[in-house]
Amino acid sequence: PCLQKNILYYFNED
Amino acid sequence: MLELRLVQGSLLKKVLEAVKDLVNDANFDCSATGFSLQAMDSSHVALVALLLRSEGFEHYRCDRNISMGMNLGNMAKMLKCAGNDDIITLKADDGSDVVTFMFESPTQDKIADFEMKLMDIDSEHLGIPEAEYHAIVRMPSSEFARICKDLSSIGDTVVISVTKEGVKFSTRGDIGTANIVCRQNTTVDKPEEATVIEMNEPVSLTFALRYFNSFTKATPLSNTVTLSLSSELPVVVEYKIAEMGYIRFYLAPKIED
Repeated sequence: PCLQKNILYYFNED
Repeated sequence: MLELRLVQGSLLKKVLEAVKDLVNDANFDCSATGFSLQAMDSSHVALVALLLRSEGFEHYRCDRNISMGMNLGNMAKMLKCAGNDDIITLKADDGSDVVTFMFESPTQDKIADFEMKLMDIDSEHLGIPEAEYHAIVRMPSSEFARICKDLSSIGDTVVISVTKEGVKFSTRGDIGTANIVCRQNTTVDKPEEATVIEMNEPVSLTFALRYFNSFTKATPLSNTVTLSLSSELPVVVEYKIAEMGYIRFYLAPKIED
């Protein structure tokens, strides 16, 4: 089972 | 006042075809640097970043930075009405709620203008840090598209592993498994046919294939694609747009639970 990471986990709002 | 004249209008047509299925609505930002877009897909798993530099336009007038919210499906519909050889000009007046696309045939015997309503889009702009990647793979974009298409008929996810042996794309599904290894190959007739692997350290990451298949809609924009992989970051799938800029897709990996 794999968990799909979210892009917001890596990049923050400017 | 905004006026951008793009002699190679087909580029903009191709850009829209590449992003319209991934993102529904997005803000196009216009500044002295160029015409750009950053948007996430609705599930916030993928992000697309586009830059068309101002120098790539025959005429580029952007009096002040503006952000224009557009429905990409509707924009694609309008741009489909432009011929492949047409010159495309985008025009918008300050404070206007519409954008005009003007299409000129190369011989100037047909001139069309299409006006599209703009929309207010509340989108967050993300900071994408400069990063060192564990591995960078450059390969023919058509080859990458073929691999993604082939593997998606077997499984839903792809494991991309880069070692000194090469880059391996693997999947598994109900009917079986598949592994495709591409080795570095720089002894080709044309540089765009080469597979070039720069590896600082081995890396292996798992991704949902359906996103890659969506990214490969950008294949007509570039003969080559670059995959930048790091175990701590989303993969970057970059298609360079000759003389103008790039379209980059970022995809968050799947992590073992």
